[in-house]
Amino acid sequence: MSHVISVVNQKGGVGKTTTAVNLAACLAEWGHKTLLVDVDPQANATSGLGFPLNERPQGLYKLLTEEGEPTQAVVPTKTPNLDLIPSCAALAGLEVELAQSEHRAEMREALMPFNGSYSFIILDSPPSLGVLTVSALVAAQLLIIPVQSEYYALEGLKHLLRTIELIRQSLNPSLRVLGLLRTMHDTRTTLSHQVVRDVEQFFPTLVFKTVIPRTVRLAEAPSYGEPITVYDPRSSGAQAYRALAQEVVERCQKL
Amino acid sequence: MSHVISVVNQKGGVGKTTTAVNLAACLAEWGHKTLLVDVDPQANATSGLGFPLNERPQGLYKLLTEEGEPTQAVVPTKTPNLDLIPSCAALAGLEVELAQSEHRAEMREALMPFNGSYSFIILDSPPSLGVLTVSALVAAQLLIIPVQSEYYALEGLKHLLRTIELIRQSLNPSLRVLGLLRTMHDTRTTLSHQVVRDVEQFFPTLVFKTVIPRTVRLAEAPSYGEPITVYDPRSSGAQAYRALAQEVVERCQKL
Ligand SMILES: Nc1ncnc2c1ncn2[C@@H]1O[C@H](COP(=O)(O)OP(=O)(O)OP(=O)(O)O)[C@@H](O)[C@H]1O
Ligand SMILES: Nc1ncnc2c1ncn2[C@@H]1O[C@H](COP(=O)(O)OP(=O)(O)OP(=O)(O)O)[C@@H](O)[C@H]1O
Ligand SMILES: [Mg+2]
Ligand SMILES: [Mg+2]
Repeated sequence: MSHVISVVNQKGGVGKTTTAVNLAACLAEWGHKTLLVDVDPQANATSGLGFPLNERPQGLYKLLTEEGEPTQAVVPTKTPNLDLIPSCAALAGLEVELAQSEHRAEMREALMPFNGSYSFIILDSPPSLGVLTVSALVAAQLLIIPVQSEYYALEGLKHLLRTIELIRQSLNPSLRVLGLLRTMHDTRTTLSHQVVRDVEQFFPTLVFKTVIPRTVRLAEAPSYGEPITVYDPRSSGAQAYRALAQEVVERCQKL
Repeated sequence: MSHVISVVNQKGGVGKTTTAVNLAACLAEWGHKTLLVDVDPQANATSGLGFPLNERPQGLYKLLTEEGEPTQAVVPTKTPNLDLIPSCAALAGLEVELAQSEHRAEMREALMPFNGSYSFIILDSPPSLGVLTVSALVAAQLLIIPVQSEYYALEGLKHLLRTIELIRQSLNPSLRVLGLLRTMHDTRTTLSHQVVRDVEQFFPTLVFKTVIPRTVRLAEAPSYGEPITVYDPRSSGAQAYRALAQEVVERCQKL
């Protein structure tokens, strides 16, 4: 059985894609066979791993519309042990179709063929609580919630946790929060220290010990199409995501 | 006739809310009667101006469901000349209803009663190209597109401009881009300088001359429920948004 983890937060720009890509890369570097699934029509995780933005439907779109063999939706990446199911802009069009069908479990079923051939399946989701994100919440058993160390990101957290509880009760009873990840921590500002402390105070058992620093190397890496473990393996960003990978594996073992 | 301006970008966390709130505050400070409309169910613009997050339906939700008088949806803010139509989480529920109706012009019609009693009506939109954002694109004549000085934000720009062109052809022929606003510019990093230069090269006539610096004062202000003109009127963030307000007024006069 694979551990299926969705990275979610409806607040925009909090580090969902950066976390999905780099956590997946660190798990793969360590030797865990990992599949990254890009569920965002913006396809940032796809381009962040060096694949050009493709107007034509590909990857997850073909998987959800059952075109071709499921394994054809998967592409290998430059990182050993890391495969990708890419996204495309056309995925946004599916959102309307998925919304009309009562069946929220399409994505969970579409990913079934891959269950067992990977240790970890990581889903990157868009900044919304729409159908694609709900599908990712139904497909996963575990959630990682990146929280940017800023005011607006903290505000939306209570609403997100309530929504997750509703999904658990109605659509996916096995869903649980693996952890809250504090991201883009800027050690120079009191605001950032305040939010990092607040998250720990409000959610002491959920928060990961690892805090991801704000570092320009993490923002540069996607423009080279590389995860941080390839772009700058000895950087503080790479170390932080390796520490996160360690905590994720430990928490999964205790489940 | 009011100038109706929507602040849009499906990329998350690029500074849409920060721009909508602070541009509206600078226009009001200057003496222009301004109405800010929060079209995002996250209601960040609402809390950024000091109004508590309200679970009960209010503001734009009531306006779109035609409950009560339109003017009851408007609340005055602490800033003279600045009024707000607040958002609430329930607005997300309307998205499904709006999607099912063929009628994309609900928001444009709902805002008609306010046209003429304000010089500017500014709409803050969510990070998606869903029904609420499309409604804001149909309600507006002018668009401001914040572009964070980072790689992923630049990537999504071409797709956004194509989508806007489609909306202009099918739903709103008077729609035009007033300008691209470079935000969160960090003068210490080459990445930021590179993106700021790239945006100017690709879109020389669209880009605003004003570039908003990354400054912690802009990130702190919403936790006090104040626009930057009240929280720290002499800060570089306040100066930058005043310069933007000047450019916006000049461009509107030339239309
Ligand atoms: N720790 C960090 N340090 C510096 N920059 C970062 C860090 N994490 C993410 N970024 C940058 O911040 C921006 C937002 O991050 P990212 O795109 O990963 O967020 P997201 O939550 O996936 O956004 P969206 O809501 O649009 O999907 C990106 O430009 C990214 O490169
Ligand atoms: N110029 C700036 N300097 C420093 N911080 C900023 C600046 N502009 C915005 N921020 C901060 O960056 C974060 C993202 O900005 P904001 O919420 O305005 O973006 P958004 O595009 O509205 O996000 P969403 O996509 O979730 O609606 C916020 O925490 C905000 O306070
Ligand atoms: Mg993302
Ligand atoms: Mg916003």
